[in-house]
Amino acid sequence: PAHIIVMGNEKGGAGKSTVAIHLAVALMRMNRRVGVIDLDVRQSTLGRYLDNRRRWSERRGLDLPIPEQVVVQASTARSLDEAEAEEVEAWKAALRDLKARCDFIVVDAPGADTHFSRLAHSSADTIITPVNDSFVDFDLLADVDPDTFEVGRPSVYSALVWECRKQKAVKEKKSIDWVVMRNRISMLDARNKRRVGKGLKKLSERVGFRLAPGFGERVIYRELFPLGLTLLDLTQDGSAKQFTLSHVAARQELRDLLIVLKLPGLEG
Amino acid sequence: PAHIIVMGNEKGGAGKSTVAIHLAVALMRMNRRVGVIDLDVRQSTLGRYLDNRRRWSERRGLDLPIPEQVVVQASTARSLDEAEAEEVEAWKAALRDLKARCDFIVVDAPGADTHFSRLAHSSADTIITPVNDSFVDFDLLADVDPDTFEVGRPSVYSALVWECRKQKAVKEKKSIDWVVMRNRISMLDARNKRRVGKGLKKLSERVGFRLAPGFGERVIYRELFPLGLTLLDLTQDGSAKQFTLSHVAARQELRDLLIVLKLPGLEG
Ligand SMILES: Nc1ncnc2c1ncn2[C@@H]1O[C@H](COP(=O)(O)OP(=O)(O)OP(=O)(O)O)[C@@H](O)[C@H]1O
Ligand SMILES: Nc1ncnc2c1ncn2[C@@H]1O[C@H](COP(=O)(O)OP(=O)(O)OP(=O)(O)O)[C@@H](O)[C@H]1O
Ligand SMILES: [Mg+2]
Ligand SMILES: [Mg+2]
Repeated sequence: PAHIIVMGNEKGGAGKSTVAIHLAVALMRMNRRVGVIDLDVRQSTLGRYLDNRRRWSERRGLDLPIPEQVVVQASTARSLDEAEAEEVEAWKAALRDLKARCDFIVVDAPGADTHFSRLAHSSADTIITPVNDSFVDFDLLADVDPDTFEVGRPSVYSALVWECRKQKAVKEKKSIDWVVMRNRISMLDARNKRRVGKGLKKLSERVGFRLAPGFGERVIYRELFPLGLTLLDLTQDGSAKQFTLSHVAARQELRDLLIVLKLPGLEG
Repeated sequence: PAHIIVMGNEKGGAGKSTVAIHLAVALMRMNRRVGVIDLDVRQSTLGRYLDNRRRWSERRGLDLPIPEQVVVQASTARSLDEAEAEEVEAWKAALRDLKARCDFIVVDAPGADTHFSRLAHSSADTIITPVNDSFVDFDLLADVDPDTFEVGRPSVYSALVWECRKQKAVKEKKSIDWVVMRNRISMLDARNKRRVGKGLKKLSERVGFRLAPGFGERVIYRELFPLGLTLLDLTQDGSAKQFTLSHVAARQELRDLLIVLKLPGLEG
């Protein structure tokens, strides 16, 4: 049965779409069938990434591995009860469609608390939450004391995941593996990095997520968007005549993330 | 009459709240009366930043300059017509409240297309749009060609600003000064930076915004969030025994932004 991975973080710009595309391509290059649902219906970063990928693949005659995508529309109903009923149907149809033909379904949730986002969180097998190395992002997970940097009360996004986990337990009698990873980690910045790291470690025990190795701030994670490529595609695309140290480090970061995710069927 | 500055970008994590707090504190330290409306009603980054500021100011007996804040609630009505009518009233009341006692009103819009966000964009005198140095962020402004990096069709957020500008022109017979600035600019990364820069320059003429100097990626812009402080407060707070090169550069970036904004009453 398809394993559903939801890229979730109500905080904007944490890296959900970036990790989503790199995960999807990595899994395809490990010969898994991958489906994608972009729930950021207006912004469509992931959808546009795939449009760019299709365009580049055609332009260069490359035959790149491209995940299956099902597009869901937001409801335009003016009554929320009606809109949510419509969206539940659209969501279930998208899942049924992809479950039939994929090993993994990567769902890119928006950086906002939307009905679609909650549906996704409540259906997830794995939730991956990227976080900037910043207490501004941390603030949506929990409060911190400004003197001791001790972790305080869980905050809105922790509460959202908790509620969705309960719904999943009730509906499917299954648990959710919640994995948090830092993203856009700066190469400098020792004190803030240490404080955020300690906060995440403390909070992981309290709120119930695992910590995964994160991604550094690297232009290679973002500069290929107009081409729809990821660093994993560069040998096939043939354009990169040599890999920089940053490329090699990025490949390792992606590999290390996959190892810690322990996704089903991927051992070895 | 109060000058309304809206921090707008539908793209998440571009730096709206970060620029909002630094602008608010800078204006207060130039002896202007500043009011703040945080329209990211669930996340409340700016509201929490100010809560942290009040807490630190009390704990340390500091009497920091703190902007006036009016809190608006999102409507919980299940009918969108009813919810939007409620939010229009809440918005007007918040503006009336602050207009009476402020020179500047800084509105922090959410990283999503919400009704409150559109109300704010249509009432703005100045819209400031921070953007990551990235075509992922650029994509919400316009499409680019992957071979030439030529700017193509305007995208969802450009369309939103255009619609709101029309509404402002119709309702108030006034124009909006739309200013775009890069944020989290990397010290390395030459090629991508050059391409994004050229794209922004081209687009500014086509879509009608001015370009302002941006902010570098600097930990000083984010590490003080739990204290509610900005780099401008460090001499008063007394905690920074010496300023790093990055602090000095950040101060200059903030000054350069204010110069280009040409806000009323601030010449000299
Ligand atoms: N590891 C990284 N290194 C460099 N740039 C990155 C990295 N991760 C993300 N970015 C850039 O940071 C910005 C935010 O990333 P992204 O759009 O993936 O976040 P998101 O969580 O999907 O945002 P939203 O909430 O708007 O959906 C983008 O400009 C992206 O290109
Ligand atoms: N110039 C900068 N240097 C370093 N870090 C920054 C800078 N600007 C923003 N950040 C960090 O980047 C992240 C996103 O910034 P911020 O929350 O201000 O963006 P936003 O546009 O308000 O996001 P949202 O759409 O979620 O409201 C935060 O973790 C913030 O601390
Ligand atoms: Mg996204
Ligand atoms: Mg914000």
